[in-house]
Amino acid sequence: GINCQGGSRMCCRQEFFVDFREIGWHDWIIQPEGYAMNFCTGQCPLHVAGMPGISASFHTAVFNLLKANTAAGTTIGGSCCVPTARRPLSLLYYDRDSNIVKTDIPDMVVEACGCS
Amino acid sequence: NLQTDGPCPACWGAAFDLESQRELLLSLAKKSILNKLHLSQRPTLSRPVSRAALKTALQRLHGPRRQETVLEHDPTQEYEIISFAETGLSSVNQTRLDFHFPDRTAGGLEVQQAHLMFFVQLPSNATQTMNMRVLVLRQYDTNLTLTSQYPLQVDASGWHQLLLGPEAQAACSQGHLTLELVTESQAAHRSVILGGFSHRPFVAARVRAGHKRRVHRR
Repeated sequence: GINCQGGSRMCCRQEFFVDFREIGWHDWIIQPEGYAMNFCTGQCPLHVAGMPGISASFHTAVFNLLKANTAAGTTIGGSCCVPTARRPLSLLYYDRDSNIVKTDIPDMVVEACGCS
Repeated sequence: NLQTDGPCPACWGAAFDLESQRELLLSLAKKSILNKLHLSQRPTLSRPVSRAALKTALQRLHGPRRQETVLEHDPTQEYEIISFAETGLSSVNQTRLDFHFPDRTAGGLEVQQAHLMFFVQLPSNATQTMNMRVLVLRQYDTNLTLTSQYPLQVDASGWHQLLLGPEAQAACSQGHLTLELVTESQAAHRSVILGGFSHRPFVAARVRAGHKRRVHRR
């Protein structure tokens, strides 16, 4: 996947870290200290459509650009920048009875983005 | 809703300004986590747990980690819950322990496995014969009813672990478990079950968000 940096406008993963102390949740959430609520943003032009994540090599992109130019006007619909890899968020927290609860919430952290 | 001018929110042309949207993203994060934990709001802590008890319990939780892939293929979310005992009516020979479990979703909890952990302080070279009783509240009855009891033989001081049977697991699913530890020696002057801050008994349960059986009207 490609991480968003600088003025890149292509589909990339935007990192965004939520510090539980900053939002006042550090008293009931024991671990971790925060949550990486990364998300996908950016453009998916025609020549990278359907190429999720690191498979979008330079040569493939150029080759597809040629194909897209020749095929312009024939393809319909858009391509979106979406997560292509995710991982669970493991939480250790107190519930209202002061029990300690440990759970893994699936698919909470975006690891990589690509064009659908 | 984020301002987009394209058909797909992830495909907008203008660069996304993180700082101006920070408050919105923080509130999205809160909502997402509470939603996934089936909580309507963040818990307020009424009875803080001592650091010593927390440390002991975490050592208990950090056992061997199962493969994540197992979890990924199983959509039902699993929890490990540590509930600390409230010591109810107790005497030298009889310690009553009350545990409260959350009703995680409308469907309740399915307890996969549950252990009782308790600390026993014995005189040196002494052994102790005990009984563990499981008490439940029957419907329309305000008195606790004994459902089962198990003999125990404790031969050393320290933490002891006891696997809880189906009656106790059912009581956890109902949200409230009451156990009684009864020692048989009459000569004791104080309870051998320690309940201080760093030796607070607790139940460690592995549970799944259960699904209450639906009753169909015929």
